[in-house]
Amino acid sequence: MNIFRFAGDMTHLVSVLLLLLKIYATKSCSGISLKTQELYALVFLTRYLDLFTDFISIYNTVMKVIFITSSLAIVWCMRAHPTVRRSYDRDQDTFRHHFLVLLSFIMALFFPDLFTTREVLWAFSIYLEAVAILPQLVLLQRCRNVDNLTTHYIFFLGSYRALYVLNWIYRYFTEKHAGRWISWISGLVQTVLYLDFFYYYFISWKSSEKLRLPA
Amino acid sequence: TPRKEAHDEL
Repeated sequence: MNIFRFAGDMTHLVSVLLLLLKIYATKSCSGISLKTQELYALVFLTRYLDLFTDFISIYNTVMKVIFITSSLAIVWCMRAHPTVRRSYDRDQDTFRHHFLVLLSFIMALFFPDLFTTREVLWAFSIYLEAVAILPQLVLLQRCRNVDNLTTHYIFFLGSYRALYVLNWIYRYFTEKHAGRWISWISGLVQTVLYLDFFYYYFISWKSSEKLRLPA
Repeated sequence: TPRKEAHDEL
């Protein structure tokens, strides 16, 4: 494991902790897209199917368990927690995320690495994750006042895959490990989708004002 | 193998 990969995993972990902190500390999920959280839960459930079959390392297993349980806990909180669910902006979070699931699944059927159940589901999870942030970014444009924890959460969530891209570049030059083109392309698409947000996040940080995405 | 390598990533 190289520093980029480890930094990417830690960044991803921090984003999850920031979201849990926001929901726990403010007892509110305002500004958070339930649809993006549901898509991420689906991403982890379909990507980590080998959790019980292939043991890679303690670290690998622990991280997979953390990501699966936290994403399910957040979806549960936003749907069922008596206090938190009331702050969910249902009428603003209207992205048709079912189309993202359908599109990713069709892509995985046509472009898996291997045409086996596990590889098709793995490719599905990779394609889906690339677009999973869209409902959240759309919601962010609609919600004017989003708290800082939420913007930091999105920043770290977007940064982790960018660090993974650096990890693949590093591995390409050091281990001659070409990596999987599915991961490369999806990881690049995923990171590009955040560029707009990163720009406004940087502007808001420099001018120390609230982050505002243009309408 | 590249496949296993990729699967050790999260």
